[in-house]
This record gives sequence, C-alpha cells and structure tokens, in this order.
Amino acid sequence: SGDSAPLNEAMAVLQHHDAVSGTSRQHVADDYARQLAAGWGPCEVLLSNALARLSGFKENFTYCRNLNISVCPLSQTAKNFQVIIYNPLGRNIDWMVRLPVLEHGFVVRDPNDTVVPSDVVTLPSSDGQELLFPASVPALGFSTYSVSQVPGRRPYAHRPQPRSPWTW
Amino acid sequence: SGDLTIQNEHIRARFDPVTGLLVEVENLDQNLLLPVRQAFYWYNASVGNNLSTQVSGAYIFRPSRQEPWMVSHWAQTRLVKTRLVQEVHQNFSAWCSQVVRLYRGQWHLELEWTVGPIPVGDGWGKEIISRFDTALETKGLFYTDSNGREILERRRDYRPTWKLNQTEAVAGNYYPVNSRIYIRDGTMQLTVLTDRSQGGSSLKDGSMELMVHRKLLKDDSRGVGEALLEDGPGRWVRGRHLVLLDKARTAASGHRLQAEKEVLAPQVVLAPGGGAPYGLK
Repeated sequence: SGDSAPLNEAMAVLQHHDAVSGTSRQHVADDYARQLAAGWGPCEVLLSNALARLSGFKENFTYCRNLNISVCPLSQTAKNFQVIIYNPLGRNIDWMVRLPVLEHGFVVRDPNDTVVPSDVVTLPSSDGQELLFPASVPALGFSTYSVSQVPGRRPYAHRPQPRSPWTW
Repeated sequence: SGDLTIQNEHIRARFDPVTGLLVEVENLDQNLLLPVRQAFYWYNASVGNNLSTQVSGAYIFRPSRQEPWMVSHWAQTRLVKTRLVQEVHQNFSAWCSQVVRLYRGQWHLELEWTVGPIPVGDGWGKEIISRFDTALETKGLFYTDSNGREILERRRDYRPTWKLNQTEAVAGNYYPVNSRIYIRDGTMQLTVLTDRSQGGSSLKDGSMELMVHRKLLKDDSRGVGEALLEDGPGRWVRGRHLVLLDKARTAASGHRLQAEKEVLAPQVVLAPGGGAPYGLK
C-alpha cells in the first residue's frame, strides 16, 4: 500500500530556513534530499494504486525521476509502452511530452487510438534521442497514450545543425 | 542563411549569427518586437575588502565588484527544427550551456540552462546569473512575486518602509524570486518564470537577472561553519526559465496561467501496457 505521510513529514522538516535557503552544512543538505527521496517512494505506490483503480488495469507503473537529464530505462528499451499523464490543475492542459528513446521510428496514439504527430530529436552535445509528442490532459485527470516502435523505420532523427563557424 | 531564428505560430526568437546569443523576441500575435540580449555572467564572490570583512557565503551574497564577468561572449550553436519544436543549442563553455526552445502552439520561449560544475581552480568563488538586457525604460522599477501570489514592486536602492542607506549596490538590490520576475514600460512587459526559487534583481534600467548557481570558497561567519562548496567537483544544475513578451496591460493573464502549469506540472507515469484487469467486471 502507498503512503504520503513520509513525504508530508519530510516537507515538514524542510520548512526550516536551512532547507529553504541552503544555509546548512553539506551533509545536512544531503540528508534533506535523502528524506525527500525516501518520502517520494511510497507516494509512487499510492499513485500507482490510484491509477490502477481509475484505469481498471493493474500495470507495473514506472516513474522516471531523471527525465530532466534524459534518463528513463523503460522508454529507452521497450518496443511498446504506455505514457500516463496526470494533470493536477483544475483545467484542461496541452503538454509537450519528451521521453528519451533509442534511435527508432515511433507511432504515438491518443486515448481514442488516433495517431498523434510525434518527432524524435537529438540531444545537444550527446547522441541521445528524445521522442516528442503533444498530449491533451483533462482537468484533475489523466490521459493514456500508447507508444509503439515502428520496426525498420529509422526516424529522420532531427540532428542539430552546427551553426557557428566553430566546431561544436 | 546568416539568419539564426526559431519561431512557432506565436513567438519568434532571433539570435546573432556570429555570437549565437539571443538578441530579439517577437510576439507575432500582438505585433510586439523587443531587442533582448540574454547571456550568462558570474560575480566574483567577495572574500572581504577594505570596506567590510564580510565574505560571500551560504547566508550572504556579496560580490567583490559590481560588474559581473561574462561566462562567454559567444556560444557555439546548433539548430534543430521539426514539426513540433524548434531549438537553438548554445554551448558557452565546458560548464555552461542552454537550449532555447519553442514548441508548437506555445506562447513562451523556454530557456533550459545547464550550469556546473563551476570551476574554482583560479581561487575565486563564483555566483552565476542569467541576465536579460533590453531597451525598456523601467525607471528603476521591477517586479518580483512573493510565494507565487502577491507581486511586489521593487525600486532600485530604495525600501518603502525605511530610508535606505545603500551600501551594497548589487546584493542590496537582490530579492527572492519564487516564481517570476518582470520588467515593463508603458507598453510592453517582459516576464521570466522560474521553475524554482532564485535570487533576482534589475540593476540597470531594462535589465533583469536571476542567480542560477553558486560555488564559494569561504564561510561567511553566520553559523554554518562551512563554505557553500559541494563535495567533489560539485553539482551541475539544470533548470528552465520561461520568457513571455506581452502587452503590459494583459501580461498578467499570460504569466499567471503559465506559472500555474509550471508549478503544478503534469506527472508522467510509464507502463509496459497489457496489465491484468483491476476488477472482475
């Protein structure tokens, strides 16, 4: 079962001005980060249980905590996977989803099984790729998109074109 | 072509083809064009001087001089254009780069900056800022939020509740920025939304800056007993600044709605698919 109390407690501890403004010794700052990460774990279980109940399927839900540095083992290895986007705002939103992938072609379908436009772009100063697609998510709700690799089709992964006369 | 431009239905951003720096933002819907130069700078952290022994540290921001140094006067750039996104990748130095992005249908320019590990081999602590310079006649005024709700008007070298004798021209004008900072003249407003709390200011008319990372070599004698100096080579930090150009009169609706999406961003969850039905029905 999931539990949000550990994260609540971590957030309570982090009301201290040292946590808010970074005026603590390094090992204390590291411990604050540890408490937050430890608190987030049981929340993932809570969110997974809620999504299973609401979507009607017991999935092995996976959270990629390092999307900001383009790391997500599932999207970088699976041939097919689902992307569930939960919107905490009280209004519909459009959101550009970015997920690290290996160099392949992909087809993305929305909850109505309609193909949505998608692109694969190469990341700066690396050869990583990211899959992009626009998602529409209802107020206080979630949308499930399905991503499938297209065998054989290598995308025209949009490689950045060096612009400056200097080499990259 | 020599022109280095990215655009979508609503926004166009132009870069200097030689330096690779952002030089202009245009709101195509409202026919607004503003020269905006954005670059990264660093303040040399004070280690105390003849005026004061105060050191820049975890509690105290105190640069050793008023003018920051540019991280680089130019950036190596790469351009990506697809149906859904147009990006300029800027590489300023081994420890400072940025991707300027415009997604299809988006009303703001996204600047995803990556800074660090900050080099201190020269013996100098460094406090890194991203600075936006425009020709807006702001008359010493700028605006920062207070916890994302109330917007406070700030006036350079001034405090509304007491007569300020300004002794720190830079640090004395820095304020907390929890979600946004903006400058405006009678017509246009340039807003920068942050994805975390940062320090910010406007030290010259038409200019606005946000501090994105720090690495200091001395303790500031306020109780921590340790310099703001992470172990090992130190952290590299990645974040985003969202830049909105609007009419001053209608800017609030743009930045308030976008800031909500930023603070309460969607949660992305993945699943292999094909899971067992939850209930028997």
